[in-house]
Amino acid sequence: TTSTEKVVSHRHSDKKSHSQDKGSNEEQKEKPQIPDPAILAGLEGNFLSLFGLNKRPIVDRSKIVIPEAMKQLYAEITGHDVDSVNIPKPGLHSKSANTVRSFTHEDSKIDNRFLHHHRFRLFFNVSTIPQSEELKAAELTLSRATVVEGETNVRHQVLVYDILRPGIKGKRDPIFLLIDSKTVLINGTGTVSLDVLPAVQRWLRQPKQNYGLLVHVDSAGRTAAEGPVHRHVRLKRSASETRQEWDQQQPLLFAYTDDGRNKPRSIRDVNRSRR
Amino acid sequence: ASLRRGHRRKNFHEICQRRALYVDFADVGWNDWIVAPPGYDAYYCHGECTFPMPDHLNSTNHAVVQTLVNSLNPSLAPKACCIPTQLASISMLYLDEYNKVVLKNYQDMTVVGCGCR
Repeated sequence: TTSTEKVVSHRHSDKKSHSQDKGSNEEQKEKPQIPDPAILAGLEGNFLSLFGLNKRPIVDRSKIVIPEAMKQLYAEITGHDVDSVNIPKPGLHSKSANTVRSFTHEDSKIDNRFLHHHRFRLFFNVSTIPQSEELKAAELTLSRATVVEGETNVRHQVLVYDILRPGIKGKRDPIFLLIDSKTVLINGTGTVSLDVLPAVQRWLRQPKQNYGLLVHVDSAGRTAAEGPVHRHVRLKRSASETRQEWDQQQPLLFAYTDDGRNKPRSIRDVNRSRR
Repeated sequence: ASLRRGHRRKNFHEICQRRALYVDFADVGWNDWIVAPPGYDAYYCHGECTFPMPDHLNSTNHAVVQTLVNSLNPSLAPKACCIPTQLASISMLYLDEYNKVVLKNYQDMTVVGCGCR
């Protein structure tokens, strides 16, 4: 409405100037019309609301790393023949989700308490997920580094806990809730995916009680020394590693949500698109 | 023969069909926060719905009747409208206002097919 009003007022002022100065108006006719910045701003606002955004994001691309997994998921969705707004992710209840958000661990002083590479606390700030969106699935992905020396046929168990209450040294013990576990062979590569939906659901319900996730890689009583075997599942950056190298290796949290903006398709529509 | 060819070509352009409409995100200065795709392939439908209607225009029975009436007497009914009959969703990979990477699917954002309705 405001942009229409602006267009009307703009045209009205044009008419006024037309009657005042005919000569200058003839000159204007030859020049290409430049839209009013206010009208353009209104149009941009309408466009952004169509995309579900309140304002145009102001970002510094040089500081942000686009996870490779997000690029792959985008390529997978755009490469699909069947038209669908749902996110296809095997093993997760993400079929009714139409949005994926990725989160990285936020560094803090607590990180210094974890000296070894097989046990680490990961903190993800999920407060940016709009309250209007419904959480459908949540996934923690951890990258794995191939171990080529020594015993390579070793199994590791990756356990992920939701920290319900942090401990206070000498006063009280922390409370953890095991939410998922996976067994991995250390000679393998790729990523390990863990379902962390209960934890993210709790953080969204109680944002002040988000203490993060505790990830523990259990090597089943193997040597306690910090060797390459214990760094197979990447939880924290090594001192020898550059920031750029770590950016594509770091743990990621994916939140799959539904913004409720899509109409459910009828069987007739689905059959038509399949045909 | 050349006159007939020219006449045919003109008719072809006037028939209801899908036409290109592309918004390059770099042109509107949105390429800083939209990672992919580089632009928006929206398309639009334009052209006339004239009798007889070809099969590919996916016309409804009502549109055929309306166009037939129009061809007899234009004052009785206007021609059927050339509108999108099939739409597809698009995916966008972008950075939100909190600098978080978001992948979102938007329903009915691009025209796949046009028809007379």
